[in-house]
Amino acid sequence: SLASRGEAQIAASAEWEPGAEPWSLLQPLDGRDRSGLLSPLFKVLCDGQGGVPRLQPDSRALRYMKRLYKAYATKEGIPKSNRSHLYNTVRLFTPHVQHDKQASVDQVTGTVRSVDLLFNLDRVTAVEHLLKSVLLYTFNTSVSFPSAANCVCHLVLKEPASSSSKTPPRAPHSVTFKSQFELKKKYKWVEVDVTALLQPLVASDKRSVHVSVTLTCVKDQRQHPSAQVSALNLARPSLLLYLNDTSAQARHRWYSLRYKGSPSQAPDQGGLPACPIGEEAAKGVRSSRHRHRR
Amino acid sequence: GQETVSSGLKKPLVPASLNLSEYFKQFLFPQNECELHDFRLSFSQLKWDNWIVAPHRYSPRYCKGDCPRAVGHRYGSPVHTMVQNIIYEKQLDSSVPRPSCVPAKYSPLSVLTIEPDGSIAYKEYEDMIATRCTCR
Repeated sequence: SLASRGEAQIAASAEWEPGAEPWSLLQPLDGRDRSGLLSPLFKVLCDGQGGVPRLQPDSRALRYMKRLYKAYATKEGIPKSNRSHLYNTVRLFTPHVQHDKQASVDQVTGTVRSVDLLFNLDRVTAVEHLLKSVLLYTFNTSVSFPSAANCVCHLVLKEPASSSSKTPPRAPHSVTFKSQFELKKKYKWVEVDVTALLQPLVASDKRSVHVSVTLTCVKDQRQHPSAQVSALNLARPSLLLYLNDTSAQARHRWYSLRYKGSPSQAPDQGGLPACPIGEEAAKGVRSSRHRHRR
Repeated sequence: GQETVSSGLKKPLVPASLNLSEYFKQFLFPQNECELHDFRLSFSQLKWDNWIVAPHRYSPRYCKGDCPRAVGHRYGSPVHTMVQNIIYEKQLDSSVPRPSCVPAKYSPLSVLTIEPDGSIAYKEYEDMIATRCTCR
């Protein structure tokens, strides 16, 4: 496989310099410290520290990922076998904001919010292949919004001017997504699938994604004609990447699926259902509790 | 192998005061045989909890114990293990050790970590929890 050939490449071509740290032999050739658990473990063995200093993540993002973890793994940390997805890595990136136009509220056009975001995807390694990517919106449950709203998400992908003179600068992508959000008290997150937009970018090894996002939500006239539209308290969307890590250390779910006799499902890029994690997680929790009682 | 077995018996395993049933139990239930041992660690012990968010506890487990001489289907050991045991007992080569008690099967582990740039990663790693031991 690609990963094992890469490792062989490292072993064959690594120069052993006196004084070099042993774990540096595992470094990918481009020198960026990328690979998951192994290099921090080696670092602990070499200098006994618990890893490099880290930036603290956004608390909402951390809460979302903890909820995802509970949905995907048991209390002992073992991946739940009833999950049929093929990705073994989920990364959540919070954006650096270029500029943030405040929400404008209009009784006819609804709430409009546009924001310019920059995502740094440096942590995505060469052996992590993108299967699905979504923009994750968190809603403040205290909004006074009707239970249903029609939202249009308009994205403009801005590619950095290419450094090489060979490729001519391209006009920014402009892709429009349309999706309807139902705002219920128990939904705190909504995912907007942007796989088609980001797939070529991540596959071409670009690690900096600059995107302008405009979200317009209009109340659903049929349900609450008299409801006042108020400003949606929209947090800036985070970016969720569902990846398949092909390295030897990563768990390969298709392997266990195959040996359980069920045909493995080849992911088609658009086919993975995007559904609110809250609902899915809640369902998972409910059924297991039921089983327990029986 | 007779002489080996008897030399084993010659060792004073039982103090005179122990009763016979205790003595025979030794043979029915071999002591200190290769088996899986539990071991739990929490990442806060290692001061890793600033970057490993979940799981809170991790029990990698480990294998420890003596490998029986005639290793057979109970450990799923290959025939090579028995050959190595014979080389060891016949002292054909002093550098050849007795077969070791090692993990034979693992289960994966899901880990939620905070990356140095503040992003958050959920990853599933293979072979992180020992679930079965073998001799080889």
